[in-house]
Amino acid sequence: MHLDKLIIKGFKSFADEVELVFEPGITAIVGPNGCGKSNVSDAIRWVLGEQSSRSLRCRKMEDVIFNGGVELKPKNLSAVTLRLDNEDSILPLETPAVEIMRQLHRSGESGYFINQSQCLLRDISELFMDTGVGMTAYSLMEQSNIDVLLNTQPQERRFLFDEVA
Amino acid sequence: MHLDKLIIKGFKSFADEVELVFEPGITAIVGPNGCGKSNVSDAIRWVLGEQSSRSLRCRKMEDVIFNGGVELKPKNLSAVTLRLDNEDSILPLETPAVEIMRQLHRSGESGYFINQSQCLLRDISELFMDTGVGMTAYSLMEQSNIDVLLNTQPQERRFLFDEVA
Amino acid sequence: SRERFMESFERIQKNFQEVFVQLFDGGETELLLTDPEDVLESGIEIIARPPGKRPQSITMLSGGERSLVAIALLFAVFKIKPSPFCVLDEVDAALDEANVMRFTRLIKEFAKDTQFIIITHNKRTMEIADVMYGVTMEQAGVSKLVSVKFAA
Amino acid sequence: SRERFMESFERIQKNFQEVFVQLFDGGETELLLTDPEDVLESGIEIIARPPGKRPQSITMLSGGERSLVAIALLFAVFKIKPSPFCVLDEVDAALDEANVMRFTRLIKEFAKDTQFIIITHNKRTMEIADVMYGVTMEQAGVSKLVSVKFAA
Ligand SMILES: Nc1ncnc2c1ncn2[C@@H]1O[C@H](COP(=O)(O)OP(=O)(O)OP(=O)(O)O)[C@@H](O)[C@H]1O
Ligand SMILES: Nc1ncnc2c1ncn2[C@@H]1O[C@H](COP(=O)(O)OP(=O)(O)OP(=O)(O)O)[C@@H](O)[C@H]1O
Ligand SMILES: [Mg+2]
Ligand SMILES: [Mg+2]
Repeated sequence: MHLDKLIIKGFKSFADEVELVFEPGITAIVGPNGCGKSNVSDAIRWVLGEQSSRSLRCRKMEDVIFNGGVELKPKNLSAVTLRLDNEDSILPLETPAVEIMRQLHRSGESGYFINQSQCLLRDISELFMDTGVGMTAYSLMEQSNIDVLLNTQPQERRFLFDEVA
Repeated sequence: MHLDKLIIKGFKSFADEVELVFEPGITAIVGPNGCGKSNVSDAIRWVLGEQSSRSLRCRKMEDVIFNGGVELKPKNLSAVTLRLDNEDSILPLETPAVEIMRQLHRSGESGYFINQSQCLLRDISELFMDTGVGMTAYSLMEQSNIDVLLNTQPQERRFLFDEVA
Repeated sequence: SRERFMESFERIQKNFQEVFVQLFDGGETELLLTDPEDVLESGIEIIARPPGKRPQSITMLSGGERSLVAIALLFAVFKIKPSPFCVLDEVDAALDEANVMRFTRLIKEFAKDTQFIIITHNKRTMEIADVMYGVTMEQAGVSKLVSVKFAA
Repeated sequence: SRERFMESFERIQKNFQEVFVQLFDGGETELLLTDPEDVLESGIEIIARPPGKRPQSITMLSGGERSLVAIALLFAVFKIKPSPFCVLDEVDAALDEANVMRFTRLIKEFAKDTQFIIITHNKRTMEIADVMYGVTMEQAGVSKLVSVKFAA
């Protein structure tokens, strides 16, 4: 299983639709400060079901919707689609590719979709159970999480070990 | 007033005596990871009277004494001397240069010296009172303190403002 | 369950030591349970000994050394419970050039089984990418993508 | 004493706005008292609006943008209570090349009244130094100095 394609629209600084195609190997994301690189990482976490707005650097989940630029009005809908290659059938679905989508409307209405049919957050979590997509993959995502991992109390640090046991 | 010379011996990774001469302008300190650059910054804080071993990245103050290398035995004494140019008489002393020194012996015995005569920590603090050498200069010294300044609660952040008021 | 934790703890220890040696080009490391009596609640202490130095708590290590220790720990866990993909966001920021090279060598090795998405400002890290996306913000406040694909 | 705090608070605000504009090449910033009724106990909120973007809490800013905000705040305070010398330890680590250039321009301006000691891995930052010391560790675990002095 590997990531195939990521489509971001209305999420954080991605006002207009943007599509990243991933290869199985190593993809680098580069660019100046503040251009949106970490926002791509946030988009992946978000579509996989991240519930903590704080770990997405937001105060409330509504903050992930594009809130406008100096010349552009805010958007009302954030939508992120992640397509995964499933040729090795690691995900418990028949299709050779699996598409998950998450939407959030400024009204608060939100939706999760697997292969374009609406589902619950729980269905997304269950989809990835036992695939290794989870805390560890996540813990590698946050910028400046090196200090988080090392500055935590010895007591807190054990989350990483409990996750594996 | 500006820093003139810094002599480090037995402090952290500086087993052997090392002398840095500073010019009034901009001095850069460079080198590979773990070679001792931040330790130079720690030496300046320490000789100015830093009491918190934690802010020097140590568990106890004894940890600042060179604790040995694979081939070298630990030292028993840490001594740092800082000479300041005082031509503009900002420091309340007659001499055109002021030398402060701090020593710590592994036995726990410690000493502070101004112009080579022993004094108390309090004398060093009073020497620098009203010269601007203090919290603000310190708060710029720690590596990775950017996050410390910005991640603090709005309540904690005000130390910087109270310092000035 | 105590056995299960200890078993995975020891596997992590072993992997941590191996990855540490790759990133530090030598040296040793140790994971200590702060309370060996109460394994399921105990905190975990990290002692590291970079080559040539004496063992010390990670608090005394330098910024770059701490980055390497954190990366080694994450990959130690990763070896046991691999994720099909992994996103790294500027974990190389504090590394000097020599350490970035060791870091990239480690990534290339793990990349045989894991897809990596690496956010970086570092030119040496960019060199190991198969594909590179540039993110820009020409229009005020709006992110756009520029794909800089490499030939295989 | 409430007046004294408010007076220095407003001076910091003004300096913060000025330094912010230098580092961001535009934009605006605001310092807010979370509890304007209780000025001596109130927390301080930072709102920043980089050029082209809308104002937001600093939590949503990028790593590099946060570095610039922290530097601007420290120097804003510095302008009021200058220190004869200032030690900076890798504060440029998260900055891209364009921002490092703005950062170095700011340092050169403050260097007229303040002596700077700057620890850095960045070549552009090294370029503004009058004197450069290299620290090395040839002998295992022992730091040594190599002075690389420049002609004036
Ligand atoms: N909901 C939103 N609407 C519009 N802009 C947003 C939103 N959320 C975040 N942003 C903007 O996105 C920018 C941050 O992007 P990001 O963190 O991805 O930068 P980056 O490329 O990782 O930069 P760095 O190299 O400094 O880490 C910030 O300037 C922030 O203002
Ligand atoms: N008391 C001590 N005795 C011997 N070595 C010590 C002592 N205290 C700290 N060290 C060593 O000093 C090294 C850290 O040095 P320092 O933090 O100055 O590195 P640095 O040059 O700032 O590196 P970086 O670029 O990674 O930030 C560590 O490897 C640590 O083990
Ligand atoms: Mg970022
Ligand atoms: Mg350092």
